[in-house]
Parts: sequence; C-alpha cells; structure tokens
Amino acid sequence: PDDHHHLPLPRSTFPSVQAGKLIRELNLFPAKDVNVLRDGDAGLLDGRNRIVEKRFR
Amino acid sequence: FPNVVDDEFGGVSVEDLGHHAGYYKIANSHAARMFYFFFESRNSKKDPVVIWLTGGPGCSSELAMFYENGPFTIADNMSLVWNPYGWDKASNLLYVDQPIGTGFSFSSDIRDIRHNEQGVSNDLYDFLQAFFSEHPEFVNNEFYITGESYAGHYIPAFAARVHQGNKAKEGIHINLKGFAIGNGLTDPAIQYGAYTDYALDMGLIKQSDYNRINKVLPVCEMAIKLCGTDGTVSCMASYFVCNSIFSSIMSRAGDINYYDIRKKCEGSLCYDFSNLEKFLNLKSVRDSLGVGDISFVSCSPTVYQAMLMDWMRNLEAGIPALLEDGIKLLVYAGEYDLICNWLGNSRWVHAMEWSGQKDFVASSEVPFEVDGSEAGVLRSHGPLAFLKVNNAGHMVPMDQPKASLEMLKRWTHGKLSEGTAYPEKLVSEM
Repeated sequence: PDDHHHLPLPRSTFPSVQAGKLIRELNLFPAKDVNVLRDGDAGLLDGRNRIVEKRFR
Repeated sequence: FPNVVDDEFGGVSVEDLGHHAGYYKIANSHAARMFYFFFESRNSKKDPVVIWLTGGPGCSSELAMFYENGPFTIADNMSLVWNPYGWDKASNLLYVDQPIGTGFSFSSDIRDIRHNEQGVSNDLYDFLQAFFSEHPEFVNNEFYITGESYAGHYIPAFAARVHQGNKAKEGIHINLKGFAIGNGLTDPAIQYGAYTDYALDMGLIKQSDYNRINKVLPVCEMAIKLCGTDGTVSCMASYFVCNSIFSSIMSRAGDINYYDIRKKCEGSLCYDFSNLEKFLNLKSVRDSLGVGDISFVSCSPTVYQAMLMDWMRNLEAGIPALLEDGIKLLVYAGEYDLICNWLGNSRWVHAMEWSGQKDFVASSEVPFEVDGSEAGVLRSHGPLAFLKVNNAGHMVPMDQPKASLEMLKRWTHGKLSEGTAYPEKLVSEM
C-alpha cells in the first residue's frame, strides 16, 4: 500500500488531464474554467433577475 | 448577428428571420441563468421545435451551432456564411449552453454546478418551461430532443424528465415526440466492452494487444455494474479503470484522431474550432447577443470534472419506459468514430429490453439513401431506429451535412425508412 509508484492508473486517465486534452485538441482556450461569478462580478448580475431575450439580426 | 453574408440565401432577407438569444433564470436553482440561441425555421413556423445538446461534458452547444448543424458557419474573416444544410431548414432550432457554467450560461452560486443527470435534466426542464412561457406560439409544435457524444447521457435523462412532467401535469405540457442520440455515450458497460472489438476490426490494434487490453475488461464491467444507475464512489473507480482500456488502445494506435480514425491529430490538435472563441468574443457580437461582460467558456474543465461520478452510470435504463409510451428514439453513429463508436451503440440498442426488442432485432437492415446513394444503413421497428452513417466520424452533421438534415426531416416526419421527406416538393421542382 505504501508503494504508490506502482499504482496501475496512468495520469492520463485523470479527469483534469482528460478535460485539458479535450479542450486543447479542439484548439480552444477559454479564459475561465467555469462561468461562476465571484463577488467582484456582482455588477454583471444587475438586471438579470428577469427574463432577458434579444431578437438579433 | 453582424457580418452575415446573406447573398447565398436565395430570396429571403435576414430581417425576415426570427433569431433570438438570451438568458432564462433557472427556477429551481440558486442563481443560475441559462443562455440559448433560438432560430425559427427557414421553412415553416409549424416545423417541430428541436433542441440540440452538445456533450463534453461541459462544452458549449455553440460548437455544434457553428461547426455542425446551425444556420451559419464562421469564415476566417469572422463573417457568417449560411449553412445550406442547417437543421433550421426543417425545425425551429434551439441551442442551450449546458450544464450551468458552460458557454455563456452562468451562476453566482457554485452550488449550481451539476454533478449528475438529475441536476442537468431539471435545469433543462426549467429552461423549457421558461422558453415556452415566453414563446407560447410554439407550445403545440412537436418537440424533439437531439444531441451528441456525452449528450447520450443528458438526452435520455432530459426526455424522461419532460415525460414525467407531462404525466404529472406539471407546468406547461411539452409536446415531446422523440429523442435522438448521435455518437453518444449511454450504456458504458456495453460501450466500453466494444472498444477493443471496434479497434481490432478497424486495424487500430493487433490481436495480441486485443488479448492484453481485454484482461482489464472484467474489472471494468464489475466496476460499472457496482456503479449502476445511481452509484457514487464505484462510478468514480470505474471511470479510472475503464478509461485505461481506451488509453491503452490510443497508446497503440498512435496519433489518430479518435473522433475520426481516418484522420490524424497534428501535434495536439485534432480540430481547429478557435474561430468560435474569436467570434463570440467580438464586441459587436457580444453587443448583439446582450451578454454584457460574461465570459464565453467554450468548454469548461470544471464542469467536466464535476460530472466525474456521472460518466459510468447507465442511462439506457430509463429509455424502455419512453418507448412503451410511444416516444421515438433514433440512435445514429458515424462509422469512423472510435470514442463513441457505432458498434458499442448498436450493441446497447440491440440489448435494450422493451416490448419490441425481438422484432427490432429480427428486422432487416435497409439502406438509408440520400440522392440515390447509400448514406447509411438503417434498422428500425416501431418507435426505435438505429442508423449507421457512412463516411462520417463523431460529428455526423459536420461530415455528412446533407444526409444528416435528411435524417432529421425523415425522422421527424415518421418517414425514416422511406425516401425523401418532401416528395411533393421534389415533384414540383421537377
């Protein structure tokens, strides 16, 4: 049990590695890991407590 | 959208088309807002409403919108070019950024990040309720759920959630008629078992590799069995064990593109979808969409990892009840995809226990013809159909746009095993 160097799981099976690989393979580089707004982003929520829809052209 | 090149779109001006985008607050969330695009049909407002879900998990549906079956593609100069085979030619088409945290969808509360299909499908159901209350003119249209890849998980769960809501007379009744899964991951026990068979058949591995890699299979199958439909730690364990099968195949297959084994990945690059991020970050586009300063997260690693315990759960389990109630299911798969290959999909569809199983298995395969040539092979019985698509990888609408639009038209018209969906139109054109 203390010989963790012989764990049969390659690092490539880790979900964080898989997620990074998936994104790189599509040549995508999102600026954020996830769209969860922090306290400092509170202004972005203004006016968004209602339904927002735009008809665009 | 600014910069639409509309000269290829005969006769109809862009101003005549109903294109909408926006946010709906998700009712049963802490603070989640789901972003969507809605394109009214280029054919008729009476066409079905079709929702598309992209997989990942954690990738924005705009990936499919611009690179597969949406109304436009993005040119290198950031103008938009009409897609002659966009699915909005046969449907009123919805793309949603889901699960929350993906694309332009966001929350100010981390608890809105979903970890399982119950959370994902409840959010989508709440989205639909908001959508149809804003667009009551579409509420009586037929409604279909479609998508690809990891959406093979989302789609059955979402269809079951809609059906359950209808039965319980919850909210607005949604006229659900069917759901379609393209190169999806739905029943991992069967699909992970098919990896080595497909890889050997396609010459990606040798017999000795096959024998060696298959030694892991019983452990993977046991772990998935323990995971079942609602396991937790066992599901995480099975993710690691079973994905070692896939990694082993890839380490032997070299730099092939596992979404399309005919292709190679150059460097670490298998596709170049970077124009999506460039386009959706243009100020003029962001102003048109009204997204303010919200980031566009094309694919979210956090959402991907949050779904770790969901990966190996069997989502086939809820499908038979939908079939018994007459809800149609189409499973289709491009023949050159390894990661969600047609063999694994075909096997779980055949193994699924429902009242029509024997007749489905006994039914004959028929060619799926488009313009007089064979675009695929179809097997169907009652509400269930399986289509193996020729000359396509993981992203069927990108590789075979015309055939995939024809597939959608025929399926929604209940004429999948027949010829063209609009014979009368062809006659009039003649």
